[in-house]
Amino acid sequence: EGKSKVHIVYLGENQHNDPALAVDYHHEMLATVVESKEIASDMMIYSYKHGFSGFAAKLTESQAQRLAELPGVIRVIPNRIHRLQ
Amino acid sequence: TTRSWDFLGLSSSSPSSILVSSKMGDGVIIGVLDTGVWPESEVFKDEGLGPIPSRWKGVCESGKHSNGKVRCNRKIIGARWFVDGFLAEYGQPLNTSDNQEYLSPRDANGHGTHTSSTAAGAFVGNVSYKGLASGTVRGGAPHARLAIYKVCWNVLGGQCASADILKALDEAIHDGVDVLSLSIGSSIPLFSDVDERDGIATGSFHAVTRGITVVCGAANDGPSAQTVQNTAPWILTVAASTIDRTFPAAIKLGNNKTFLGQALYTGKEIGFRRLVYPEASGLDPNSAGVCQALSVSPSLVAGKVVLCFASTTPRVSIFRAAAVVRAAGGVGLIVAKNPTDVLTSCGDNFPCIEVDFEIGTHILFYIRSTRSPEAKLSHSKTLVGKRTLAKVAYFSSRGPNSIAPAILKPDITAPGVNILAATSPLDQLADGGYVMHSGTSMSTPHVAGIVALLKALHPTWSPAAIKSALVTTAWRKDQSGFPIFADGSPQKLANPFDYGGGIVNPNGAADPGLVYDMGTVDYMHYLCAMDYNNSAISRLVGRSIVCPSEKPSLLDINLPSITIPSLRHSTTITRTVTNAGASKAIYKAMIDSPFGITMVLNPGVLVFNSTTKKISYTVTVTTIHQVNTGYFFGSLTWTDGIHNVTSPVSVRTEVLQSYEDD
Repeated sequence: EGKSKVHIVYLGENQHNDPALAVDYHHEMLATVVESKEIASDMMIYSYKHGFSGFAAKLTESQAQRLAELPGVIRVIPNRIHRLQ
Repeated sequence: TTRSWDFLGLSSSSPSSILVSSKMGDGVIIGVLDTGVWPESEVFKDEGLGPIPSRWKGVCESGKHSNGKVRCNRKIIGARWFVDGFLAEYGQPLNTSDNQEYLSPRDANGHGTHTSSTAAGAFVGNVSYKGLASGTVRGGAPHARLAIYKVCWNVLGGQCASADILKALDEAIHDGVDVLSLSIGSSIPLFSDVDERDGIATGSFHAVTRGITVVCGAANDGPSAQTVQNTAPWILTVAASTIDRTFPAAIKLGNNKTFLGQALYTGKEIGFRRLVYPEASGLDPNSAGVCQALSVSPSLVAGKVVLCFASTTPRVSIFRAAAVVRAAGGVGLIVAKNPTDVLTSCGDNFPCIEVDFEIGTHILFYIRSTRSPEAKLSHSKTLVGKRTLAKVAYFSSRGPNSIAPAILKPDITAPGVNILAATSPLDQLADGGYVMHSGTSMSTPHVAGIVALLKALHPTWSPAAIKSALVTTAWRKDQSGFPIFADGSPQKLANPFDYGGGIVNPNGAADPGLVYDMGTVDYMHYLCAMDYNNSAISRLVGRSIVCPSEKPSLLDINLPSITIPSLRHSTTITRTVTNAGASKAIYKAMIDSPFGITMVLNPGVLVFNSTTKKISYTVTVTTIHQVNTGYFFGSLTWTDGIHNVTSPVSVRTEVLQSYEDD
């Protein structure tokens, strides 16, 4: 429970025309499962705001689970490693 | 690339090549997700290039430290780096104890410099690798621009986090790239097409629906079946082939017999020296001569040439055996192994010549039957031209597609063996800033460069139309009509699971006649057929989607190929072709049915005019087999006498449910 790992919270096609609005939306969504917007900002790694919507953040398993249950979230999935070919 | 573009018919001296008609890809922007770039390499000079395309919205991030700073020009118009997802997982700072790395777009590994220069590098003459493969290196689209997205880091040979890959894809879509080249893969078993752990399938979906072609490698896990990666139908998946170039090196024995092996050895000829095979006493005399277990003393091999047999992991075996022989004072190594295409220098130009088991056995018999066996080793030569047949590379991953076997993968094949291109000066194998590498990493940017040429010629073509043009015009035979083989154990005639449509034919793809086009609706059809739920599909495509109550068939996805993994009696599939040539055209069908399979077309003739640009047809496929079979292969070609629009056909009969890959 205690250990945070990078997760990708995928929200699908971007519903915001303004990338800044998408970023705000991502922070607000993350803030709903942590204590504050400040903590959410610290946990946030990336906002995906142009071609699609979502974010990457360091989450515990229970935080990832709670995010996955929010409306609008398609999936919350752990980060993984790829290799050169 | 000193030969690969000529092999593909894109010689700069040929006026009929699309290299000329496309203005070498001028105006097209290729995004490369890789290990970064070494911008000072001569291949990235921007002489002769006009202003940066006005639609470009990307940036050039120079980096945090002075020694890693990167400056862009009119060739490299964008350079960014994404490491936060990787660092968050692995901890900071980046552990580069084994290899140098820069927190900037600068490429320490060399892989990204190799791939980006292959896609869009400028012409640089008089390049060779230690005297071999000499010629002019260049990219497929020498006037296209490069946008570099560094997402892979020089740790354990090059690693990339899916969070970083997704971020780079998100930014690349915003920046305005036309083509994306990703020589990146994961491992089997695959994640689903809508699972972000894949990182590539989801991000590339959004790129493709915005008209950006995404080119990915098929991976290097061949020749085993079902090893192909990056299998989503919107991705253009690339297998690897050899080209019409080899590097033979002669081995002359004391009995005057000469054998040819292959090597990257450019040192002096090794005159006649004593030839030894480390033979053990006891029940298994061959155990001491296994390359990967070679243990030889100076008293046995000093000043001599050693023969060994590699039974597994040949590349590792060769490096290890060469190091052992060299340390013991040996002057050369002959490695008998299964054919694997790939050659690597054995370090400091130590002569290690690779032969197949047949030649190795001949040499062994000579050693065992002669009191004082001797061998002379010549340096390698570069042999180029028609007499050298191209083959699907041994390592190239093979279909069928393990997620959706009805979706043919790989799509296409391009040169990926012993490709000479620019690298980072930190690359330990580099010779003057250039190196030879092999892999589907190398074939992928070949196709990305070709896509850039096609984009320049046909700016309105969709990614699916471009894929269709490549697949239906690909070469399945060489110039003399000889079929293409696939390396494996044993070598065999190549089939669609080895090479997709075949070896890419850029000039043919520029004028394909007909294309099998697709858009977002077709990809939704695929996602519904794959049983992904309505809400996930709706979110993915950005609007409400309800899959039809009767599940669509994967067989009806409008692909330029037909793959039926489980045919019991008879099935009818539908395709729609779009005329991409002269408005008035009549196409007739030529069917080469797979063994024991009948294919009936309706209609059998397609008539296009100024009002009819798209026509649908059906193919009814029936089997006569009464048992579960393996795949049989054939083709369906529409021809108007000028264009041949060929779809590869693969059919497996299953009268009983399959319980394994039979």
